[in-house]
Parts: sequence; structure tokens; C-alpha cells
Amino acid sequence: ILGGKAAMLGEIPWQLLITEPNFGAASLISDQWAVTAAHVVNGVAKESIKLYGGLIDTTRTDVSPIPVEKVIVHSSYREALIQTNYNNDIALIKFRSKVKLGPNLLPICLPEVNRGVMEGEQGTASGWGASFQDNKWHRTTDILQHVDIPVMSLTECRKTPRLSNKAMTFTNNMFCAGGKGRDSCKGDSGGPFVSPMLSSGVGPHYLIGIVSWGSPCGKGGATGDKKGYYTKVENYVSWINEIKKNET
Amino acid sequence: YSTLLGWVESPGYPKGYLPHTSLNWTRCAPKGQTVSIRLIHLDLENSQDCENDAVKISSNGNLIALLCGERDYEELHETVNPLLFSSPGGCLTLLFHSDYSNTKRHTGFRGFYTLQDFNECEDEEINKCTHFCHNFIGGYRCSCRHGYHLDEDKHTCAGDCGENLSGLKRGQISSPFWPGEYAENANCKYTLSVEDHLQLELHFSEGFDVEQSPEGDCMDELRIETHSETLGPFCGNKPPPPPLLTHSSHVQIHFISDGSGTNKGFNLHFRTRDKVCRPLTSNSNMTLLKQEYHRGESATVTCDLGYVVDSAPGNLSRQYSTTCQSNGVWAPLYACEIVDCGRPNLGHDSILQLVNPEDQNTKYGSQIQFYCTSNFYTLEGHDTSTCKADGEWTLMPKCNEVCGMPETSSTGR
Repeated sequence: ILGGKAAMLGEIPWQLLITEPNFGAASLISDQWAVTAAHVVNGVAKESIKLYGGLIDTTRTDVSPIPVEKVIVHSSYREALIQTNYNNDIALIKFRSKVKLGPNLLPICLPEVNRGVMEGEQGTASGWGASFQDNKWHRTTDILQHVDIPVMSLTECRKTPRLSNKAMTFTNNMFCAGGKGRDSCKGDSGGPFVSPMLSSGVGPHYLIGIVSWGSPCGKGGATGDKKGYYTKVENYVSWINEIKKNET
Repeated sequence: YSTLLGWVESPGYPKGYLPHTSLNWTRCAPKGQTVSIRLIHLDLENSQDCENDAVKISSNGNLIALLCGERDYEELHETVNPLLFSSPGGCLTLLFHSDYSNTKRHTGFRGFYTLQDFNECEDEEINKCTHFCHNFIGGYRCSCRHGYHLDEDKHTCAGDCGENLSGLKRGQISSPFWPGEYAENANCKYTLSVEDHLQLELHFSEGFDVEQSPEGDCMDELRIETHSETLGPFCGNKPPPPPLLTHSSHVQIHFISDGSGTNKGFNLHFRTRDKVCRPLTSNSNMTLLKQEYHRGESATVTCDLGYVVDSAPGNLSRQYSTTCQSNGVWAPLYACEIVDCGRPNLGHDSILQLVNPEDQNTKYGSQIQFYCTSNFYTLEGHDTSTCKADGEWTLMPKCNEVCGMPETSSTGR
């Protein structure tokens, strides 16, 4: 997270940490399900996933990972050697048993199907990914970071950055958001973008986006205009509910 | 009691009693008899309220005579002696005393005491015979008019009635003395019994008249008991009960009267006919519903909604077929039991739990109430579920996770 600040325990209780085999995050959506980005868990064995909840500090060693029963990657997600299309970047994780909810571990609400994501709408992205702090770049942060950022216009989102000299695809299943010196970053993938933003103090908060992709954060410096792309969750609510129903 | 005969007299009689003389005399009677005294002579110093010299006679502690002065024999015989007797089985006490002086010599008193039989029949408090009372020495006994017998209480005369008419296929039954007034305190039992495939039919005659209070309660009553039900009580004087098809091979008719009234009673004739089956209506209904079914006729029984046949464990059918038997019984015959949804299997660690699970009624139509055991869940939908006729609960509420609401942490310093 660029331009963010440290979260307090219980401030973002739906935030889950994934440390292995890929570093990223997920969001708790019920006591037995989490949602993340497909590219974080695609192709990995469920037994190898180390997923934690109820914490903000990654250095805590007394927390046990939540055992994973199943990973369901969206069937339309396509992985490529050089990824230029993150369309349908969403996956569901089912826990082996229900987790015990508490003040530090609570689910995030899913949005209505046709809620819409408005230009200028302020939300909060959070994660333990790369940050620029104390004039230094850090690959990850120990304490969960969060930042309030506005949703950008479709016109701006369509101006996708070129990665590996390839044109990146922007679809209706995405939106982009960011601001001056404020962005999600590498290692935040799979984590939540919730609205209303946390600092508004108004709830409940809805998971309207999942951190998906963007330009390398360091490029253009730590204070330039940033733009991250997020999976538009409202397009997948029916898919999520259908899978949950079939799996119950 | 061998000593209960003799004289009682004042000390020194007939020469005269001295000052400061006294006598305390008591005799008690056996049960059913009294002790009496007949004074033949009384000559004591006279005084206001007999406060100087006196004879006090009391029965069981109650003063019945206070005597002094001079009384001639006739006066004693006519006005004093008739009072001097004890209660039956009680004690009679005579106290005599003289004071410190007499102005002249007085001879004193003399009386004859004896046992007397007490005539209980003349005492309404004691005599409870409803008909006749017979006194004898030491007691009494009751007897009854013709047509009555003495009840176990030895006082009440009860009308003789009741008969065992088993085996008779037709006949008459009537209250005692019909068509005259029936006996008081009657307790009659008439028994009718015929073969199993027959049932008894009762037809009451005109003139039915069994005592009824102005409020409509039965003072006397007629009841008819079959193997499955009791008909009645019947009373009143018009009209008689309708003809009764008892559906039973065995009938008992009870007629009970109290100790008063002047009513005619009842008369009925009975006969038999083949038994029929009656439609089953308890929590169920039958196809081709008829008033009665004859031997060999079949019907389908359908349990009411929410009831199932208890023919076999686990079989939740609502219908079965049955046939009328010669003895008026359906076979097979199953009860329609109310559906029981059972307690929903929520799991020991489920967030959703029942309120007061031990007290919840889980039968058809009843509701059970739920709650969520954790503050981090909210109950979706109603908090109740209803047991349906198919043995399933209506859609049960769900405990949904509270989402998107971090708990506001304290910022106090």
C-alpha cells in the first residue's frame, strides 16, 4: 500500500493474510468462505496455502493458519506466461470448518448485483504488500496498511499501462482507482477495496473490489499519480452465491 | 351396672341431717339406657335460690334440678321426677349439702334410682330410619316396607331393583313399581348381554318421568353404559330419550333415585340387531362416508391433515384400507397419530440454536423458536419455524454473519 497508514487490530477484521505459496491477501465473506484474486491461488495445492485471519502483524507466530478445504478459481480466468489480461481475477476459498468470528475476525458484506461503481467514489484498499516508508521501498510491511482512494473514470481506466511492452486489457469486470501517492501495490493482490472508505466512519462496508493488477508501484516514484485495477465484485456476487449454495 | 337400682338419701334420713353435711352421688348408664331418680320425700331448709341447704341434680355436668324446702309426694311425682334422668349412656349426679345451722330439724330427702331403657325411635336426633324404627332395651333397629331392602348404613331403605338379563334378546326393563311412583333411594343395575355379532337397541316408552330439578339438573338419573361410552344421565318428564342403537353387545343400565320425589320412572323394551361399523371420524375421515357400514364393506380411511397412520414405524402414510367385521369392528384399525417433526438437527456447535429445546412442542402445527448464540451473527427471517403436515419444518431461520461492521474500538485514553 502506498500512501497508507497502519491499521489497528479489529479495524479491518475481514482482512486475511496469505503468506504461502504466493504472498497476498483475501477477504472473509462468511464464517467458512473467503474471496481473493485468482492469480494468487491459481494452480496451487490447497494444502500449501497458508492463510491467516484476525491479525494485523505478520510477525506474530502464535496464530495458526486456517485450514483450506477447497479453492475455486473462476472458470473464465486465464493464466498466461506473460499475463496481459486479468479478466475474471477472482477465486473463492472454502475453509475446512467454520472459523469463530470475533471482534478481530468478521466478514465483509458483498455488494448488490447492480450496485455500480461510481467515478469519484471513495474506498479503502488494504494489504501487507510493498510500501514506500522512511524514504525506502519495502517488499512487504509487517503491519497491515490501508489507504483511502477514489475510483477513477472509465476514460482514465481505459488508458492501461503497458507491462512487459504488452498492452493490458481493461474489461467491464474491472475498475481502477488511485490518487496522488496513494495506491495498492505488489503483495496486496487478493485484498479488499471496500466502500464507504473506512475513515468515513459509516458502515456497513461493502467489498466492491479485489486488488488485481497495476503498473509497478515504484515506477514514477512514490509520489506520482498511481492507478491500480480491481476486480469488480458486484459482477461475481451471483457466481459466489451459487457456489456457496452448491457447496453447503 | 348391677348396682343401678336402689335408694339414695340424705345422711341421717329420716331422723334429720346435721349441719355441714354433704353427699356426692353419681351413677352412669350403659349405652341406650338412662339413669333416673324418683324422689319420694323432700324436706330441706328452705332458702332463696336454695343457697343454704340444697339438692343439685345434673346430667353429664348440666344442672337439671335445684331443690330445697318441702315438696309433697304429688308435686315430686308430677313436676320434679319427670326431669330427673340422664342422657342415654350418660351419668346422673346428685349433690347434697347443708349449711352451718338449721332453725328447726329437717328430715332430708329420699329417692329411688333405677335404669330405664331409652326409646331412640322417639328421638329425631337419633332415629334415622327412613321407614320403620324398632326400639329394644339398649338400642333400636330399622326395617323397610315390602319392595325395599335395608341399605348397608342400616337406616336407609333402598328400592329393590336390578336384574341380570344376559342372554335375552328382547324384553322389558322398568323402574321399581312402574307405572307407580318409583322407590326412593334406589340403586338399580340391569345387565344385558348378547352374542358378539349382535347389538342391543333400546326403546323408551311414553311416560318417562325421572325427577329433575327446576334448574334442569338430574335429581334422580338413568345412565346407559356400553363397552365404549356412557349415555345419559337422562331425566325429566318429556319427551323420553330417543331410541338408542348401542353398537354394543353388552349394556348396563343404572337407575339411581334419591330419598324424595314422586315420579313414575321409566320403561323400555330392548331387542337386538346385527352389528354395523360406524364411520371413523377421530382425526380422520372415510371415503363414501355413510352412517353405518355392514359386514364385508370396505372403506378407505384418510387421516386429517397433519396426522398419519401409525401402522408401522417410519410409515408416514395418510391412508389405509379397512373392512367392516361381523362384530362391528373395523379391521385393520389404526390410529391417526399427529405428525411429529422431531427436534431439528442443528448440531451441537451450530450458531443457530433452539430456545428452551426441552420445552418445545415438535408436533404438527406447533412452532419452535430459535436464536443465534453469537453476537457476530444476526437471525435472518422469522425466529420461528412451524411443523408441517409432511413432517418437515417450514424454512428455518438462518444465522447470518454480521458483515462489514468492525466493532468500534475504544479511543479513550
